[in-house]
Amino acid sequence: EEYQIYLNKYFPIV
Amino acid sequence: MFEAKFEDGGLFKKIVEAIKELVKNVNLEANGTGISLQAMDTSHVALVALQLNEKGFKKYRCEKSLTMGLSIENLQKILKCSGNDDQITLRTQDEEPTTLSFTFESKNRISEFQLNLMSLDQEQLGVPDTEYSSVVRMPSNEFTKICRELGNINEAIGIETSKEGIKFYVKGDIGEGQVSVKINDTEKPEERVECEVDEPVNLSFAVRYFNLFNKASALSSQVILSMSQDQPLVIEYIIEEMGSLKLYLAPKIND
Repeated sequence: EEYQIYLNKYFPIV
Repeated sequence: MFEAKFEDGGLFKKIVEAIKELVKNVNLEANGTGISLQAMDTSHVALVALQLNEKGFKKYRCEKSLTMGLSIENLQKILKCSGNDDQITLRTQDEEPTTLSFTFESKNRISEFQLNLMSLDQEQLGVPDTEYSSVVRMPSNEFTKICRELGNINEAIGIETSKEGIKFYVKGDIGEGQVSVKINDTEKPEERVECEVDEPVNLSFAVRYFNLFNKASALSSQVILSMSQDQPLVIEYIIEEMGSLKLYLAPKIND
């Protein structure tokens, strides 16, 4: 998805 | 030993049905408080988070926390051997189990199956417990219908909230349109529409994910949409007396 942001941008990997 | 018995096995089947097109392999986590699952879709824009509390089970026992890696496709194959009215028990014996046992129980039949577990190395995301600036509760079938209708016109759907209610809109090559859902406090809880708007939001999402999320509408007559500007939205289905299924979706960037 070219203009869809990945969730990782908002939620840190724990 | 881990044992969890669903009085209504059909509920477990509905949960699996709701997430099967979003996630392929998942880690099911069990501990003393219940069962949980968190998994991202393959494109990393949607997240599934399931929580089932031990009190909601007919029987629940988990002496030691454990992680069970499952293929949703294989889980579904096993669940197809159960009836919708069966009681379903999940069970493991060992501390580090390699299989998950299923017992399907109806008035006149008991079936036993073992599903091989997998070791999955999955990223876990820290989802903060946030206050959302707009929270909308509405009938889940109405949300499904709006997404299906507007999804015909464009692949992106806009959501705008205000004190008056919630508006869904699309702009596509063929034209544009909008659907406004009015607030109501009908006596029928399943038909109620409520909007708590501290700050209005205007966000855009890929409708095809909503269409996948809407498979979960079988779990609850109401859906809760929680939104803050430029943040992922959460679509929540409350699973009565058991917990909830939350589906997160990152917003689209303005194009």
